[in-house]
Amino acid sequence: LSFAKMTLVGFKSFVDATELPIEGGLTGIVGPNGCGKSNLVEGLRWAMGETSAKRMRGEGMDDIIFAGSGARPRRERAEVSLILDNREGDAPAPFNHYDQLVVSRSIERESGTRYRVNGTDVRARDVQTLFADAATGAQSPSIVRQGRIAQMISAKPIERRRFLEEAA
Amino acid sequence: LSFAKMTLVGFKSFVDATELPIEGGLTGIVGPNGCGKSNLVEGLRWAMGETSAKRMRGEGMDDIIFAGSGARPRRERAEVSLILDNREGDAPAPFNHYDQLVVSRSIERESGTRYRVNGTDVRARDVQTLFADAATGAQSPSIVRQGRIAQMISAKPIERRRFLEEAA
Amino acid sequence: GRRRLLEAFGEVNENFSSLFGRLFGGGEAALEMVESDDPLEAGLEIMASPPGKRLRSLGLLSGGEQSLTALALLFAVFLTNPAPICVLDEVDAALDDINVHRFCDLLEELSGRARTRFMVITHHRHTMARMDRLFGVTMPERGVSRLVSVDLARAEALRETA
Amino acid sequence: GRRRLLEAFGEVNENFSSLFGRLFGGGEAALEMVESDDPLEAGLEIMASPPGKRLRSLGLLSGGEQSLTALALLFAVFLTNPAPICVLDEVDAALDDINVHRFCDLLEELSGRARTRFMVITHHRHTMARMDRLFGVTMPERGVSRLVSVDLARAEALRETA
Ligand SMILES: Nc1ncnc2c1ncn2[C@@H]1O[C@H](COP(=O)(O)OP(=O)(O)OP(=O)(O)O)[C@@H](O)[C@H]1O
Ligand SMILES: Nc1ncnc2c1ncn2[C@@H]1O[C@H](COP(=O)(O)OP(=O)(O)OP(=O)(O)O)[C@@H](O)[C@H]1O
Ligand SMILES: [Mg+2]
Ligand SMILES: [Mg+2]
Repeated sequence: LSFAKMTLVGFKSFVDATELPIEGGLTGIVGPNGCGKSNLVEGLRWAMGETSAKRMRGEGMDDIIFAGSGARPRRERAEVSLILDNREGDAPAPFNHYDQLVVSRSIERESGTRYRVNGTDVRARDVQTLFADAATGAQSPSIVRQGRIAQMISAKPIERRRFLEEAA
Repeated sequence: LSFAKMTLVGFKSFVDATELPIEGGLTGIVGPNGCGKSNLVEGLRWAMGETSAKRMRGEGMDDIIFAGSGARPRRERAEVSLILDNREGDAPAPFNHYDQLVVSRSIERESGTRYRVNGTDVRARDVQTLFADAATGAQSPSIVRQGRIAQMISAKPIERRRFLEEAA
Repeated sequence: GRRRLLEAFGEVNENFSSLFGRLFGGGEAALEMVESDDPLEAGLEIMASPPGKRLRSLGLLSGGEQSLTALALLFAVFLTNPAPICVLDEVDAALDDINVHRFCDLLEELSGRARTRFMVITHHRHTMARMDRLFGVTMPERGVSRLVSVDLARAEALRETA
Repeated sequence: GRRRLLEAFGEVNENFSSLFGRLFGGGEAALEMVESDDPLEAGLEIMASPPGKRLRSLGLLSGGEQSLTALALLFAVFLTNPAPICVLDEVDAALDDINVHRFCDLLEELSGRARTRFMVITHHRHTMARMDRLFGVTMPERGVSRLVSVDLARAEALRETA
């Protein structure tokens, strides 16, 4: 299972439909302070089933919907999709027979989240399991948030052991 | 009261006698990771009467003495001096009549610290007071240690209020 | 005790709002007392909105915006009792090039106004370019530091050698 | 439970020592269980000595040395269960140019070996130079992000505009 691309619309500062190709090797993401780079990371984690608004710098989950800015009115809906290449066939059942998986999460103000895989409604847990089985997911240690390195350095010995436990 | 220069010998990685001019305006200090830049900041705080070895990344106060490296044997003694310009005469008594103040701190392994001003032995408290009255000192909020900004950002509201209290 | 803290709070808050506006080229920020009406028990929340963005607490801003806001608070406190020396150890680590220049504009003004001598430790090329002079620290011999005077062109080479 | 944690500890410790040596071009590092003999109660201390320096706990190293050591630990854990995607948000903030290149050498090898796709958010010119491709994020309209493909020469200009 590998990642091919991510699309976003209405997600935080990415109000317009955006497509981020996820290719092999090393992809750099650059830009000035506050332009939206970390928002892309949060979009990825959100699509993989992140459950905590706080872990995405929000107070409630609706905070991830574009809140309006300048001439643009706020949006009522946000959607992020992850397109996965499954030609190796190692996605878990019931998705293992698809060559491509489109995992989509959408949210509407005051009415909650919806998850879909290739157009079929699924539960949050199905999406979380899909990614966990592929050694990734919103809580994966390989998604290193801004400030995490500083936090690892200043962590107390007990907290560090917990970090190891979670990875084990 | 203004700072004119700092000299160090045997202090952490500054084993050889070193002189750092402290001139007006903006002075930049650059160099690779681990080369000694933050050690200069700790030298300044130590000379102004820093009492905690922990706040200088040490376990005991003797840790600030050059510990040896490669072909160099360890030192038994360290000394840092701050040369202050007092031509405005605003240093506190009994130092107010000097044009220049040389504030020196030295330490010898297992035998402790010694403070001097213009050659005369003084107590730690005299040095700490001298700098506190000049709106500076080892704990001054204007000495911003590496990582302090990150710490201010992640501080809890109660910790932030304490930061304000100390400055008030 | 309580009154002195409230006065300090007022003065710092005023400095903070104005320094924030300078560092961000606009926008608004303020300190808020939270969790208690008693200033000796309360916590301090930092509310900030960079230009064109909504007011939110510090934790919700981007990494560089948080850094710049914290610097505004740091210097807000500084201004209540300016020191003869101010040492900044890699405080610009999260700033992009534009914000580094705004930060250095502020340092220039403070060093002029308060006659404070600034020592700025940095890895940032643009910060180095704004300094009045540069000292380089190297380790020509393992574990032994050496201080040298550098001009900006030499600094480029210096930063890149271990 | 206890046995599984000890096995994980052993594997991570081995990876950590070897990755540290690679990132620092020598030196030694190891994880230590402290404060209890029971692994489920113990804490984890990080001991590290960059080449030519004495072994000391992580808190006593320089800022950049701490960052590089933390990265060695992060990837030590990564290697026990390599992920198809790895996203690094400004993890190189405290690194000088030489260490940035060592860090990127490691990323290249991991992406080859584990076939992991890396997304590296950075402000560091030297990191950008080591990427296979670059995307820039800008805000041509206030508060609205836009993603564009960039070549390295354009990235220089991109980073410097707000
Ligand atoms: N729901 C939302 N609607 C609109 N804009 C939002 C929303 N949530 C966050 N933002 C905006 O996104 C911006 C933050 O972007 P982000 O944290 O991705 O910046 P960054 O590029 O990572 O910057 P840095 O280099 O400083 O880390 C902020 O300006 C914030 O106002
Ligand atoms: N007592 C001592 N004797 C000898 N060397 C010491 C002593 N204490 C610290 N050091 C050395 O000083 C170096 C740390 O220097 P410092 O923290 O000043 O680096 P730095 O230039 O600030 O780096 P960075 O850019 O990573 O923050 C370490 O290599 C450490 O081994
Ligand atoms: Mg960011
Ligand atoms: Mg340092």
